[in-house]
Amino acid sequence: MNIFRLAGDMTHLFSVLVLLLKIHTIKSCAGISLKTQELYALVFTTRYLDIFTDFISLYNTVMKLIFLGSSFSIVWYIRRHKIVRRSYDKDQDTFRHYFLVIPCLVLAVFINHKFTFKEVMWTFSLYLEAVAILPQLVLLQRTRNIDNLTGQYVFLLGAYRALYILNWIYRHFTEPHYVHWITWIAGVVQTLLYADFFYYYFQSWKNNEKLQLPA
Amino acid sequence: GGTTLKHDEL
Repeated sequence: MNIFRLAGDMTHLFSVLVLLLKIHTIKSCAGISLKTQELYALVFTTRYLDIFTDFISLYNTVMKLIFLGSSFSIVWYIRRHKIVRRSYDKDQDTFRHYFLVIPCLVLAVFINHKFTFKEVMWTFSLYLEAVAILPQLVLLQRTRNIDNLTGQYVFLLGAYRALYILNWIYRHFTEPHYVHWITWIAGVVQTLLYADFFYYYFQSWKNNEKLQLPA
Repeated sequence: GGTTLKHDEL
């Protein structure tokens, strides 16, 4: 474990807790894409298949349970909670899951470190995580404005992956056998996807105005 | 190669 990865995990944890707290507190999911949240629940499910077979550390297992629990709770709130679900804008949140799931699955079958079910699922989760934010970014562009909590949520998600990139660079130099080029490429693609959002987020923060994403 | 396929990251 290094400081970059710990900071990345804490930022990631904070982002999902901020979102869960927002939905739980104000009983609203306005501006939140259910599609993205469902994709994240799928990312964690396919990535943590080894949660009960490979014990890494208490920290690792606890964090996996928190990410699984929080992502499924968020999906439950938006789908099932009698008050929250009323604020879900299903007419605007129309991104098709399978446009992302199927290409990631095909790619994982052909490009992976080892052709086993768990390894292909793990690789699939990496590719899917890189693009899972797209329905949320599309929704933000459609609804033009975003409330600052959603902006912070997306910002923290991007920041966590950027910290992970620093972690991979650090591990590349400190651990001789640490080679995970698939992780690195997926992680860089993911962070680049956030880059334009970062740009507009900083612009709005600097000019102290509501965040407007270009159509 | 020597790549450890143990995924120790979240």
